[in-house]
Amino acid sequence: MGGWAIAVHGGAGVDPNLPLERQEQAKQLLTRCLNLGISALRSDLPAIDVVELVVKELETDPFFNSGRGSALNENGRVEMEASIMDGPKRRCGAVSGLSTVKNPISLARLVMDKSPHSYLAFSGAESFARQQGVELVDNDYFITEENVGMLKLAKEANTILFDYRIPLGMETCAAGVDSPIQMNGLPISVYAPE
Amino acid sequence: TVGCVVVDSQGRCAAATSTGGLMNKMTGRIGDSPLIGAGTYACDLCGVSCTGEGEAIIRGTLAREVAAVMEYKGLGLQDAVDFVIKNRLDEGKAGLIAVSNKGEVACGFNCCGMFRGSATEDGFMEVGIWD
Repeated sequence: MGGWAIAVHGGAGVDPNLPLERQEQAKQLLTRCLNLGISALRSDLPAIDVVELVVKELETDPFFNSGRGSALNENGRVEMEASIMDGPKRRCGAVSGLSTVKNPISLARLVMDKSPHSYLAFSGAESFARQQGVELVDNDYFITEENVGMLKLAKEANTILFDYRIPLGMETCAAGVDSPIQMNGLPISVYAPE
Repeated sequence: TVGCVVVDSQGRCAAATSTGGLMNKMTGRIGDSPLIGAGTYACDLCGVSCTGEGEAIIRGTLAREVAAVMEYKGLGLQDAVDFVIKNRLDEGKAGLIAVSNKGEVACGFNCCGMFRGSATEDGFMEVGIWD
C-alpha cells in the first residue's frame, strides 16, 4: 500500500488564449484547495471526508463552474448537481436540480449517509435538504455578473455551451474564427475555461 | 465542473464531483456529474472524477470504465486512464482525475487543457492547465 494521494480538477477544455492573469487565478485556487486536502490527509481524515471538504471549498469560490459561479440554465437560473462515492463498500450519494442548497456535495453526502437511496433530484432533493437542515440560500447567491453575460452570448449564438466559459472581452463569437481548433462545430475561441 | 479524488493513508479511495452544468441548458437537463459510474466512481481499487461533455461521458460510463479496465485488464492507473480517454469517448471532449489504492495519482484529457492539481505523500505536487 502506498501513502496518501489527492487530485483536484476545475474543468476540462481551456481556451488557448486564456489571459495569463486568469490562468494564475485558477492555479492559486487549485493550489489552495490541494493544500486544504493535504492538511486534512496529514490529520488522518478519511478519504470520503477529504473529498467532501475540498469540493465544498471549490463550490464556494465563484471561479469554476460549481456552486457559486455555476452555469445558468435557459431561464437564467442555477440548477446544480453533484455526486460522491466512498470506495470501501462502494457507498454513494447523488443530487440534481438543486437551486437553493449552498453546497450540493454535502447534500450528496447526506443522501449517502442519511437516506436509504443513492440519488435524489429536484423538489425531492430540495425537501430532503430542508429536512436535513443544510444551509439554504437564494438562487441569486450562485449567479455572477460574468455568467449573466455568458448566458446572453450563448442565447445570441443560439447554442448550449459546455462546461466552459467565454473569455471576458470576447463578446462576439466571430472573434475566434481564425483558431483552427473546433469543438461542437464552433471555434475553440467561443469557449473559455470553466 | 469541479472534482476531487483521494486515497488516504489506509488505502481507502473516494471521489466527488459537483457542477452547474451547461450554460443555457434546458431546464431539468442532467449531465454526467451526478451519475455514479459516469462522472464519479470509487471502489477498493481507485477513485475517479470526470469533467467535460456530459453526454459523451455518460455514453462511455467513463469513471467506472477506469476501474473496470484496471480490474479486468489488469492495467495500472495511468494506463487505464489513457486507455479510457482514448477509446471510450466517441470523439467527445472530456478529462478526468484518478487515484489508486496504491497511492498513485493520474490525469487524462483529450481537449485543450484541464484545470488540475495533484499531490502525493512522498512530496510530489503539481498544478497545471495545459498538456
